[in-house]
Amino acid sequence: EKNFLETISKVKANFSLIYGQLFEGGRAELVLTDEDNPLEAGIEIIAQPPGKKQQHLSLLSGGERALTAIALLFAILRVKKSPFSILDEIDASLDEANVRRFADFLKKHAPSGQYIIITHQKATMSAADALYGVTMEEAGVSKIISVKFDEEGREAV
Amino acid sequence: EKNFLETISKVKANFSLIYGQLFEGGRAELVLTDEDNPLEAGIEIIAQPPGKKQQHLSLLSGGERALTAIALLFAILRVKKSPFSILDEIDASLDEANVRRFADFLKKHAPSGQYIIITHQKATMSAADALYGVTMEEAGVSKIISVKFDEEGREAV
Amino acid sequence: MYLKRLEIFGFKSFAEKTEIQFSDGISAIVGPNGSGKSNISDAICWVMGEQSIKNLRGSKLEDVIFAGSEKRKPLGYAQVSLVLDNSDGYLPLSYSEVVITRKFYRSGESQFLINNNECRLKDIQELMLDTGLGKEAYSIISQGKVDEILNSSPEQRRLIFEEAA
Amino acid sequence: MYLKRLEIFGFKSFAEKTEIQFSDGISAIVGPNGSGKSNISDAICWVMGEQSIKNLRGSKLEDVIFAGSEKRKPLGYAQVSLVLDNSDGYLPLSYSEVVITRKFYRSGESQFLINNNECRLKDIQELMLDTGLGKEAYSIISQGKVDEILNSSPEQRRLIFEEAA
Ligand SMILES: Nc1ncnc2c1ncn2[C@@H]1O[C@H](COP(=O)(O)OP(=O)(O)OP(=O)(O)O)[C@@H](O)[C@H]1O
Ligand SMILES: Nc1ncnc2c1ncn2[C@@H]1O[C@H](COP(=O)(O)OP(=O)(O)OP(=O)(O)O)[C@@H](O)[C@H]1O
Ligand SMILES: [Mg+2]
Ligand SMILES: [Mg+2]
Repeated sequence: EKNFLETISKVKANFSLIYGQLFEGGRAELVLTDEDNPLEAGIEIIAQPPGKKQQHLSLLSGGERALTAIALLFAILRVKKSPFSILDEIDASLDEANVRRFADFLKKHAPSGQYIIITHQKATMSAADALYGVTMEEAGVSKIISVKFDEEGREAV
Repeated sequence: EKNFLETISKVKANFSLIYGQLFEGGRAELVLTDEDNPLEAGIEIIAQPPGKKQQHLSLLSGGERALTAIALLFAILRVKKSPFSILDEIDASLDEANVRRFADFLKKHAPSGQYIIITHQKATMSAADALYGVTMEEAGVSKIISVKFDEEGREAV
Repeated sequence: MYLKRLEIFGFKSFAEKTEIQFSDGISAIVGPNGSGKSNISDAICWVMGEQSIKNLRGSKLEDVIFAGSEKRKPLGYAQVSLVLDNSDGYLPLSYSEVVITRKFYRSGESQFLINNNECRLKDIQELMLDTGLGKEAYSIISQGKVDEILNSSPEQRRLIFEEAA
Repeated sequence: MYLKRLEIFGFKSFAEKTEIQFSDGISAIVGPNGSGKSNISDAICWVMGEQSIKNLRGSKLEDVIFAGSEKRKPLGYAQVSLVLDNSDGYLPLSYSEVVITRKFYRSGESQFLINNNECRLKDIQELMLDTGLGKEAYSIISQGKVDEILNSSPEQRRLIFEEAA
């Protein structure tokens, strides 16, 4: 219980911080629906992109919602370490500028841990330490080609 | 009723044709769940990307599902003309090659009618006759810049 | 028939009176995340008679009115006009240009016009239905919804096709 | 602890025995639509104990077994092995390397192994739960589901956080 309150408060702090980093401004918060009853209260998400007015999450654009969810995901990962994360096209709705911000954040500030990220976005690929290409030279049969990026440059494996 | 059967048969023919064009092969069909009772039967979608085995639609990849849905959309539009279509990021799940196929199809074979297509994809933009840029120079306030492509080349409006 | 022009004022993020001249053919709407592209699609749905605020990503009716920004105050109403070229007589009206207008005030008051004549929402909805326009007619596909058509059951799909026929 | 290696054979589109050596750090999986990227994510979910075939985009249990292609026959079973580096002792097992294996035959027969010792599915699921891995722990986000966390009600979200704590 005490654990829960502590977790919430850490995720809360990280969410506000990471949101500000990903959106380069704006503000977002996790808010308890009942401050006097923290163990029973629900958790609301308040998000306000830079310069805009705070509104219901549903009114946010596809890309804004994705980036907000990514901020929350990273906040949780920073508090509750997960040995590895598998992220399937979480950057799909992001425009060029936001994919770059996401990729930069991933490379420089992502919570420690292993990330396996499926993507079609070049900026996200460039944030990776290793690249795995999946192909179907023969129709219907998947094959993997692995390319590692290390200090000396690319090296096909 | 006769109208319905005729519509179904035309959409069916167009769907199979357009699917083959968008996937550059493979096959897809609309199938009545009960051939002897066409007016009551449900409509199944069978889709088989090139070289693969026919499987439940749910097993298809995100991009394959999007392209299959696009083929069906165009088949319906070809049969039941709509004066205009508003398509919001229908190319979002497509990889580079598929976006190009989609854009080519849109430009050369799309059913007649007006298309207003929201996109982040460059290939789709290049299939357009006119481009409308939406920006928020002032935070929270949308503004439109219109650019037309015509025979003489780009011309900002 | 085609969509000639859209005039948006006070609808969602369109705090300034905005006119978009569309050409017949293929128009691409582009821009950064959150700039207002899908809001244009919402404006078209709304002026054509969309009644469910959920389908416009809102939770209360006044969500369609510009709510203000850090620098600007909220506005008092939202207004959208859709100008349709009707030179081919596609719409059963004797005008070569048909303008559909919808206005909604924070007070909850609504106004509907066809060629500047007040009418009911029902009149606009029926006009759109008769001419096969709108979401049911496959002419509007919302963001994230392209493969929705694959999710329906065979029976649901038949109903969709029946309406389309 | 990290995911060292994944061995896939007969699972969905992986008709050929496939080994993926992962590095600690950030790995990007890329490739054309339908090539098998999300199938890799499915393989990881499946070997970690996912029981709902719907969550693996299938409709019947045998959907995870390679169904064949135009040129190849279907295979008789699907097998996935997940090799975890446990040198930091994160997993409550006295091995520096932990291998989780799941095998499923068309007959409906299943086999589960931890470091080549047969076990029950339950043992794998509990091991994963204790170490905070899997979808509930936010460590696996499926395609198209990134903003799902925004859709839950405040109450649902609290439950999610309680489990995470
Ligand atoms: N009533 C309103 N008043 C002011 N702003 C609003 C209102 N309703 C929605 N918005 C704002 O409009 C923005 C969303 O716009 P829209 O969905 O059109 O973006 P988009 O261009 O489609 O972006 P994306 O590429 O991410 O899909 C949000 O930032 C939202 O806060
Ligand atoms: N049991 C099976 N046997 C053979 N092929 C299968 C099986 N299950 C799924 N597939 C095939 O795997 C392909 C989908 O793979 P996957 O979802 O991994 O693609 P993807 O690389 O993620 O593509 P996208 O970029 O579009 O998301 C489909 O073509 C599907 O038919
Ligand atoms: Mg949008
Ligand atoms: Mg995928």
